[in-house]
Formats: sequence, structure tokens, C-alpha cells
Amino acid sequence: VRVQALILDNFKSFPKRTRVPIEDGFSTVSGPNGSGKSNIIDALQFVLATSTSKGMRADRLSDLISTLGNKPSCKVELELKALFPGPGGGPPVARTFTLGRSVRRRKSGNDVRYLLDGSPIRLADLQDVMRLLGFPTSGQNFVLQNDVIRLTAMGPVARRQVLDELA
Amino acid sequence: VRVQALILDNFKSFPKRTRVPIEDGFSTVSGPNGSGKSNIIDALQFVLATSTSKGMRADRLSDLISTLGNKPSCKVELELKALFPGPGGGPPVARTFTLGRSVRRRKSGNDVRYLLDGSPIRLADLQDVMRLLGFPTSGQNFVLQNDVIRLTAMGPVARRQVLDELA
Amino acid sequence: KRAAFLEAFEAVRDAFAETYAELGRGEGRLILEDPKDPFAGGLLIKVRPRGKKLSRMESMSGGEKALTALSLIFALQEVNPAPLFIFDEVDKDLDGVNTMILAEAIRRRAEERQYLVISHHRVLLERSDQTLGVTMRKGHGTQVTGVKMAAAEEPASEEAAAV
Amino acid sequence: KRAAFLEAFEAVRDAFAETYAELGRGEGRLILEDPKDPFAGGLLIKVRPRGKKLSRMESMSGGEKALTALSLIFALQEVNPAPLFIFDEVDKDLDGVNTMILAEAIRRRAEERQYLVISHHRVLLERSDQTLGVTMRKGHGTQVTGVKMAAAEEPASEEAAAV
Ligand SMILES: Nc1ncnc2c1ncn2[C@@H]1O[C@H](COP(=O)(O)OP(=O)(O)OP(=O)(O)O)[C@@H](O)[C@H]1O
Ligand SMILES: Nc1ncnc2c1ncn2[C@@H]1O[C@H](COP(=O)(O)OP(=O)(O)OP(=O)(O)O)[C@@H](O)[C@H]1O
Ligand SMILES: [Mg+2]
Ligand SMILES: [Mg+2]
Repeated sequence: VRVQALILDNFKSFPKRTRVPIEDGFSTVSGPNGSGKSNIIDALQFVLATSTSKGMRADRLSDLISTLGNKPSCKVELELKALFPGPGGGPPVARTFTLGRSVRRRKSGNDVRYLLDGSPIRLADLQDVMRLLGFPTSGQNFVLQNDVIRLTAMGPVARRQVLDELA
Repeated sequence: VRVQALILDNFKSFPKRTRVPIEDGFSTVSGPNGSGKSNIIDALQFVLATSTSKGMRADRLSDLISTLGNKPSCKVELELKALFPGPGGGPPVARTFTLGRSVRRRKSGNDVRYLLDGSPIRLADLQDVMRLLGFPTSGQNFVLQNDVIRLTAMGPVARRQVLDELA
Repeated sequence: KRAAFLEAFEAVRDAFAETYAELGRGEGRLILEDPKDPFAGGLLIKVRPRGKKLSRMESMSGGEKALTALSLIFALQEVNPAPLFIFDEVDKDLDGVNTMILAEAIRRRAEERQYLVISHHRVLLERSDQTLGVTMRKGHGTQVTGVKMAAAEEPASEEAAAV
Repeated sequence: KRAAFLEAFEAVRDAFAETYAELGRGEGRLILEDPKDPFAGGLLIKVRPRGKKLSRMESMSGGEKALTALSLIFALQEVNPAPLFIFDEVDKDLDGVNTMILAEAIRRRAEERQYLVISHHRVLLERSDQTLGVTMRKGHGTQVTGVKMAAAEEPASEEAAAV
């Protein structure tokens, strides 16, 4: 499986629809303090549904909607490429598809949707696709800002609990 | 008041007596990870008695004694220069003097001494001298490794308590 | 439950010995406080950085602790792999040499998996395959200023210049 | 006790507005949650980084928070001065430009007081009056490799090269 791009639309400091290419191999992101680097990671956590709003540095999901835009909703999509079994047992076929998630602010409570190639799916379906692609559904592939210091400050019991999740 | 040098003798990673010059103005210390930079700051906290052993990353005071040396004690001295009122009300006179502190490991409990120009004084005397020189006795002039992150992670009440100490 | 935990522990313990040898260039050991009943105790980390005595995590320097934590993170990721790994300023406690060692360790792993790493350190940025520059424009939000392939020399922009 | 606290609070609040203008190049405010009974509430920090809206500490980036915390530290030190200030890697969350701004702020204050600052950032080291290089020699412990006056060019040693 290959991640090809992340598309942020009215998400945090990205009021305009922005396509962020993710290349193969070792990619880095650099820029001044406060320029939106960690917001890109929050967008990845949002679309993969691996974090609470607090883990994305927001009090509520609706805080993820950009204050710089004028829409009451935000959306993030992830372009992926994976090998699927070919028709009738033939050679595997590479297919590109998109996972998406959006949130719309409503008086009666936020309206959250999950998408596969633009069509609505349930959260459980999204998590099935992730398991199929080899993504941990609890976000263990993310090391967020200051996680390293938090890990060094843990006592022995808290450190063991990190292993409990693996078992 | 001017700090002129710090002398570490068998303290942490300094088994040999080492004089560290502290110049006027803006001095920096640089070097690889684990090379002993923060140990220099621990030595300053030790001689000024502004921290517990935990604040110097040691379980007990005797853990400050270097494992690389072969003496059962360690000592740190601070060379200072200050203006003292001149004899008989004349013009102030600059005088250099040394504050010191040592700890010796004993079976019956550590033997801790405070020194002024080599002669033993009490902790209360050392703190009087510090107040006279304008040093805060609670170490507010030290910003230790990761203190900045600890301050950003504090809630509003913990932040207010930082001000309580000032009042 | 206990058997499953012990299996995971042994896998991570063996992986950690290797990742610590790679990053800390020394000997690293994970030890259960209570091997008979792991859930009654914690997990101890003992390492011997290059040229030093074996010591506990508590008595190490800031950078040595960070390198030990990173070795544990790599060991966990080896036991529980994913197609994409994301690191946000994990190198900020490291000096120049250790940042370089970390960058090389990521490069090796990036042959099979994708890594997306945020950093301010030139030493790490110049060892990546490509660098995405971002800046914030007043009122317009985050602008992605372009992808620099490793071969090109100029930084993404003076504002974004790494320390 | 309340009067003494309010006096200290006002001094720090006024100093913070200035230090945040200097470091964050924006507007900084300290606000008591309960001005009538300060001990019943906490201390809020609201800042408007250059070109952005006023926001609380919680919603800022890592570097923006660090700069805000450093402004508070400078404000506290102005109200409670000492002959020597000591900073241990306070710049590790900052990008190149903010590290430079911090270094200049220290230079200004170092005309009257002594500052001893540990850092791995070249951008800060080259703006100091002198740099003390240290290395660890196997079995011998920490060696002080000499003081480099700002004018000289070569780094203390390759091992110690800043990131
Ligand atoms: N809902 C939102 N709408 C608009 N802007 C937002 C929103 N949420 C956060 N931001 C902005 O995003 C900025 C933070 O960005 P981010 O944390 O990604 O910075 P960063 O590039 O990681 O910086 P650093 O190097 O300091 O870690 C804040 O300054 C904040 O103003
Ligand atoms: N009592 C002691 N005897 C000998 N060595 C000691 C003693 N206490 C600590 N040390 C050594 O000091 C080292 C840590 O030094 P220190 O914390 O000053 O490093 P540093 O230069 O600040 O590194 P960093 O850049 O990673 O923060 C440890 O590796 C430890 O081995
Ligand atoms: Mg960030
Ligand atoms: Mg240190």
C-alpha cells in the first residue's frame, strides 16, 4: 500500500482546498513555528480516525473547522494506492482510491461522515479497510510533538502498559 | 557582583578538579549529548544550595560523587567578585571570594559542609551571603532542561502559583 | 492474556537490543520487574551508551534518554509495522551526530515503508528524499511552498531555514 | 498577602506585555481568572502572535507556546533580577528565526547581567560572546575543550558541532 496525497479542505490553518503530496521513501516537512506542520499530522489522524479531538489539539471536533474560511464544515481525504486481487484470480491489480472524513457544525450536534471514493461508509467499514491495509487503528504509527519526552518521563509501570496494547 | 569561575572536584562526570571559567556577558556551552553540560548546571545548583538532590537528577546527595573517581567525597566552589564598602566609609573595594559546598559519603549518613573562602559556615550564612549578592535562594534564575515544556503544559492554577512565590 | 503479553515482550526486547545498538551504539536491555507476573510490575530499561557504564534511564542526559526512547519506538514499530510512519520533531533533544544517526536509521527503513518526518534540523532534512516547505501567510493560512528533491541545494525559504 | 500578590502580578503583567512584544512580535496579556480573589482562580495567558488572531495558550503550536513561556520567564526575571541567569536548551522548540530573536534578547540583557546558556543551535551559539566546548572522554569524564571567543570561526570540535 502507498499513501499518495493528503487533501485538506477548510481544516485548521488550511482554509483553501490544499493537496499535500506524500512521496515514497523518506519525506520531511519544514517551516517556521506556527506555519501548520503539526496541523498536517492532525489531518492524517482525523481522516484515519485514530485520535480523539484532544489528541488533535482541539476541544471539540468542530474546532477543526478553519476560522480563516467561511464554510461551516471541513473535509480531509487520503489518496491511497494498493494492490487488489485481480478479477477471476488473475494477477493483482493496482488501484487508487480515497478515504475521506468530514465534519459539519450543526446546532443539534456535529454531523460526521466517513467516505470511500466519495460514497458514505460507516466508521467500522473505514476501520476494516485500515486493518486490510495494515494501518494500526489505535495510531501507534504516529509519534506526536513531545511524545518522546513523555515516554522518557514515564515510570516503569506506564512503560509496561505501552506493551500491553501490543499483546 | 560577578561570577568568575566554577570549580568541580569529583562531582558527577568531573572526576578531576576542573575549573570552568564564566565570563561576563553572554556565555554558551555546547557539546555532544551526555558530555556533561547539564552536570555543570547541577554543580551550580549544588554550591548555591537552591535544589534538592532530585532537582540535580540524583536520588541522594551522595549520588553526586563521581563514579569515575576514587574519592568518597565531592566539592564544588564558586569564585565571585563583588564590591564591598571600603574601610572607614571610603570608596567601595572589589574583593574576590569563594563559596563552597562538599559532601562526603559516610555509613552513618552524608557529611555536608558549606564554605566561605575555605572556612566552614552554616547553610543560613551561605543564604545570607546570597541574598546580599542578589541571588534568589529558591533558584528562580535557573531554567532547567525541559522546564519550558513543563511551563507550557501547566494549567491556569499551576501557572498562578508560579507568581505566588514572587509575592 | 499473560502468554500473549510475554510473546509481545520478547519480540520487542529482541528488537530493542538491535535498535539500541543502531541508535545508541551500545547495549540495550528491556527487563520486566516481575517476570512471573508481568502485570504486577513495570518495565525497566537498562542501557550502556558507547564507552559508559550500564545505567538506568533516570540517570542519563536529556539526549541519551531521547535516543533510548526512540530505540524503543523503532522496536515497537518493527513488531507492529504500518505502511506509513509519522514523526513530529522527534530529534529536538539530539546533537548533530545523533541527529545524523537517526536520519540514517530512517533512510534504511524508508526503503520498505513511507516516513513523514517534521524537523527543524538541517542535518536531518538534507538526508531525506524530499522536503516539503510550508509557510503561513497572514489571513490566507498555510501555503505549501513546494517539494524540494534531495538533490537541490536552496532551502525552502529563508523564513523556513532550519536552525 | 492578597495585596502583595496583586502588586507582583501587575509588575509581571506589564513586563510580559513588553517581553512578548520583543519575542513574539505581537500582543501578550496575562489575565487573572478571578481578579477579586486571585487565589480562587488561575492565570490565563492570551497572546496575538504577529499576523494572527488573539488565542489561548492551548491552541498554539509547539514553538509559539515555547516563545510565550520564554516571554513569561523573562518577565519574571525582570521583576526578580539576579546577577546570573542559567538556561538549559530553552531554544529546542524554536525555528531558526525565533532562535535568532531569542539570542538577540539575551544579548541585550547580558550587558548588565551574566547569562550561561546551553544550546545545540548554531544560530544561537554564534551570537554569544563566548562558547565553552565540552566533550566526554571514555573513562576520564568531561573535558572542557576551551573557550571560543565569538570572533573566532571554527567550532569547538566536530563531535560538538551544533545541529
Ligand atoms: N481551526 C483553526 N482555524 C485556523 N487556524 C487554526 C485552527 N486551529 C489551529 N490553527 C492555527 O494553526 C497554528 C498552529 O499550527 P501548527 O501547530 O501546525 O504549527 P507548526 O508548524 O507545527 O509549528 P511548530 O514548529 O511551532 O510546532 C496556530 O497558530 C493556530 O493559529
Ligand atoms: N555520579 C556520577 N558519576 C559519573 N558520571 C555521572 C554521574 N552522574 C551522572 N553522570 C554522567 O553524566 C552524564 C550526563 O551528563 P549531562 O546530563 O550533563 O549531559 P548533557 O551534556 O547535558 O547532555 P544532553 O545534551 O543530552 O542534555 C550521564 O551520561 C552520566 O553517565
Ligand atoms: Mg508543530
Ligand atoms: Mg543536558
